[in-house]
Amino acid sequence: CKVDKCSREYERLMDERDIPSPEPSTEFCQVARDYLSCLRGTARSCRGNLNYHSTMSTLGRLGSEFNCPRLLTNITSAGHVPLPSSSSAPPRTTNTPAPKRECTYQGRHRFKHCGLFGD
Amino acid sequence: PHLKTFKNEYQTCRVRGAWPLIDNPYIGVQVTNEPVVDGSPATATTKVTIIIRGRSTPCADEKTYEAASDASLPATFIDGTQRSGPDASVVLTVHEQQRIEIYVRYIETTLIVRQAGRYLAFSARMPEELVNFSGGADGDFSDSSLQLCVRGCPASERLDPISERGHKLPWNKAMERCRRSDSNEVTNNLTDHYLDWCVFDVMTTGDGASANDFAAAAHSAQADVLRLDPSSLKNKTTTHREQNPYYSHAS
Repeated sequence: CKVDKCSREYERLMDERDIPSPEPSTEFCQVARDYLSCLRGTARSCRGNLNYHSTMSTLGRLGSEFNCPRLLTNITSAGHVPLPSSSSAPPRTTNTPAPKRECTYQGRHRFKHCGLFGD
Repeated sequence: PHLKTFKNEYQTCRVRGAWPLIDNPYIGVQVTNEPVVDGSPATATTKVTIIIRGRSTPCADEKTYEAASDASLPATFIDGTQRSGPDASVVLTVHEQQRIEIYVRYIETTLIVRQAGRYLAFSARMPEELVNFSGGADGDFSDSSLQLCVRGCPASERLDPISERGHKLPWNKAMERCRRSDSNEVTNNLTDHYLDWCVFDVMTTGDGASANDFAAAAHSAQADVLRLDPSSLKNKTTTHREQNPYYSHAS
């Protein structure tokens, strides 16, 4: 598993572009996208590796929080499902409770189930 | 472990190590699996981590739940609380038979973690659009390919339930053990894949205490399905001929 090789390349690019930490900027999103691309290239050998899966998950979440797809393509993403506000909403602080309606999942839904046990 | 995906695919998988089950803007679930017995590729779940992603919604603070098979199921999130968000939009409850449930109201999602013998089990019920959201609109930054609940196990990680099961107990004995309900909580007879999976586990682990645990785990898993997704069960029992490819030669 070559997750460390991808991580070193990510750190090198962050230094080179003078980005001190993850931020909602086009430059960071480009670095993050390259990092994800490098990780995907190692996917088969990294299955089951905690560091690999955690890094993939964290990068995906940062990309979503920072609206990277929008920053990188400069178009409005379409196709979001009518779920409670996600990355477009600012994080709630203790002083700003969310409106009740916003936190109620409206509508009729079909449900899906997943289970894992044994063996 | 044995996996029933959101698409109702039933798989027995190797998936040794750390693997994501669910990974979307609202919830992340990851499991760690370890080998069950020497000489068998079968693994079982020894750790479950659930993250309720508060940063992506104003409806809850971020919460993490961690369960490990070598300790009792924690009764709280790791910060010691059982609730989060306005009007308790995230609630963790503790139930008998070593089971905890997390209900996330703003996405109508139920998560269950069970301790079955020496191992852990997981179950999730969530709206279809949230399942599909996983691979959604985030382009390069979305990746549903590694979520076992969404895509199932990679082909190379799948085990054949007949050729790769153990032989520590004959099929007949294993079937008898699985048909006998050892679980205090569940009295429903095992059917469908849950019966097949129980037979796989008991044949692989033998006639010791762990066989009881695995039979009980199958009953618990089926109990969750009866509650959360009852229409998926067809009440189909497996014949000896279906389970044993050599049956016709032997007879």
